Amino acid sequence: YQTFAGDLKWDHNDVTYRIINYTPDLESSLVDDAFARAFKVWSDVTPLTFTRLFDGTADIMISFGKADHGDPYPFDGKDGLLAHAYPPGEGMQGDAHFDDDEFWTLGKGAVVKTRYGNADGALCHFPFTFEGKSYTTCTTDGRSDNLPWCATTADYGRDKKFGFCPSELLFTFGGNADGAECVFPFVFQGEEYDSCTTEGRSDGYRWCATTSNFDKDKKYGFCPTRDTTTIGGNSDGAPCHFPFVFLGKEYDSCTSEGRGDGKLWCATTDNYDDDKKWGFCPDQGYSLFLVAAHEFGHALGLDHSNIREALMYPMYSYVEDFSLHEDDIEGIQYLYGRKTGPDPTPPQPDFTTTTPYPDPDETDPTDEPDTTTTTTRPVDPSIDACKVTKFDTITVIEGELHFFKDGHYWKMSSRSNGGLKGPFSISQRWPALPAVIDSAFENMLTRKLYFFSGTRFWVYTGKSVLGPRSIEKLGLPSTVQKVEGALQRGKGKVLLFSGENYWRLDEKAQKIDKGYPRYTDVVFGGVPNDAHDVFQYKGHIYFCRDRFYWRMNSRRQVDRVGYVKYDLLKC
Amino acid sequence: WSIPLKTRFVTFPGDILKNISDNELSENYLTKFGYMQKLHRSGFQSMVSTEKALKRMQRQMGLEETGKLDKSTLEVMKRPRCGVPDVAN
Repeated sequence: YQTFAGDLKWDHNDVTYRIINYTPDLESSLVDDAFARAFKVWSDVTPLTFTRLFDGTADIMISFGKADHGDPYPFDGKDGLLAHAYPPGEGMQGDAHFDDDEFWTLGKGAVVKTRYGNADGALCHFPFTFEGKSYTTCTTDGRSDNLPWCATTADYGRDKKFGFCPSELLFTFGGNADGAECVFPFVFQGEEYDSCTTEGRSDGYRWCATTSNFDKDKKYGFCPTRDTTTIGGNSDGAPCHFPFVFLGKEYDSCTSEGRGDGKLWCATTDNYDDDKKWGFCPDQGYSLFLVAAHEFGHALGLDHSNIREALMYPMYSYVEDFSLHEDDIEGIQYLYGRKTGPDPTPPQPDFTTTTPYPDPDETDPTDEPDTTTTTTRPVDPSIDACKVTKFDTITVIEGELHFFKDGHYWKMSSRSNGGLKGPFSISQRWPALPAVIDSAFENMLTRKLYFFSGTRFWVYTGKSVLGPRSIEKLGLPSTVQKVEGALQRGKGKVLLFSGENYWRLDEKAQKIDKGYPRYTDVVFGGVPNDAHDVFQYKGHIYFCRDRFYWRMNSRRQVDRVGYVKYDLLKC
Repeated sequence: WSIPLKTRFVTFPGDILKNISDNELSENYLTKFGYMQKLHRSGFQSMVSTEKALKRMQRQMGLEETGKLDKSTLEVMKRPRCGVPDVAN
């Protein structure tokens, strides 16, 4: 790692930040969340805390801009330079700028968060089927109002879950119209416009009037990026037109022909040769979280590292399960020291109302909405259970299969196969629990819920909790580092699995029965002896390893091996 | 059908990115990210040769230090990255 000359650093640990503007590519809540998570990368390993300001001057001012954006270092269009940030100090020092000619995502393509509809703002599920046809983008099919929509589950016909996709016909952002939708046509400087335009602006952002006459009403907003819009080019974000003609040849998909840089592009009219209208095709985009975490490293005083795997290496590469490299940790701790004492409160955006995805079982539909400003921990709606390769634990609670992963959980009703719900926040429903749950089970008679994490366990009865207590108190040996599965066997007896062994717990006595541990493979033949989840569901016992499960019937025969993703989550 | 298409590069209107030669790209990259300058103890700044600058860049990026604009160096130069210079000014 390297630090800037003179070891530039903040002289206080309570660093403030402010988000000046937003990108049209991502819903503002996703941007807020990406930045909050990027700061948490650094606050997890240092005594630093990050507080968001909504006005005034913050230590770290964050903005999106294109090309010449008000500092001496212009951006360069799509790809190439993604962002830059200044080392700590007064004025522009400490600020972070992101190139809005990039396509900002969470690293794996467009993240389309819906509005309205009946899916509570869930993300689009691509592909989805509607009337026998598969869709990989939002569509206006089936509607007469031209509003793009998507299904939020794989099959609209089965689940009937949908929402509307970002479009200028639904809302705008920024500007002075409080998010009102565009009105087309609108008049600007005597000219009539039928679509969003960059005319009249030097920053390249697409805008529209939200009344029929901008010259008279002066009401405007910026247009959100549709998932089908082109990026850059000269078409103001119009969608590709297929087929199109380029140099006399017809193209049915995006092409890199004609370009020396290999980037995929398309025409936005039927003939490029005649109209010269074009744009780049949407791609995987760049993870705003990863780029922000890197830039905030600069804003805290770290220069570029020459270790390829380090976050502070200058090149972008997407990693699915990000964790901070030892080199980055050493660098930031050289400047600010280690984190000491109990966990400080992690950076959390403040917002009015409750989390975007309250657990419906925990809320009363007759409750009045809470309009007081509360600080709540947001659930990242972009976390997709279908993309989780290995859950921390899977268990049945109140008849529903629960999938736990890194502070979140999803649930699936076993009664109606009613689809997956979530993500929900573990801390909101069971505040005493840590983010990672190794194992859990519910006593069907007492309704007590047992949660295991590492060498500790908690018992929830309704909203009251006992614990954490050490698993040694149950009689498990100190060599057991975690309980990986739990199976109820008869009245008050529970089998606890760890490694290649299992123990039988007498729940009433809160003690392990004599004669244990036993080898798992001796009693449960044919299942992996390193399963990390063991649970019972619909009369079968499931042993999971990574993305697979081994299902055992009541005669202890393995009768099926399958994918968690497809068979249990119904992805 | 086996005759390859003859690629023609065109200039796209409104495109910030221009078709530039590899050498131009390299010079721009080395200059922009601080590899061409050398700061002397006196505080005086001077330019270093392209070969030396390339070696500095290759060392920083964990590439073989050839001092030549080889394929792997060029590939790294074309990758998306942070705009903060690698060699502090």
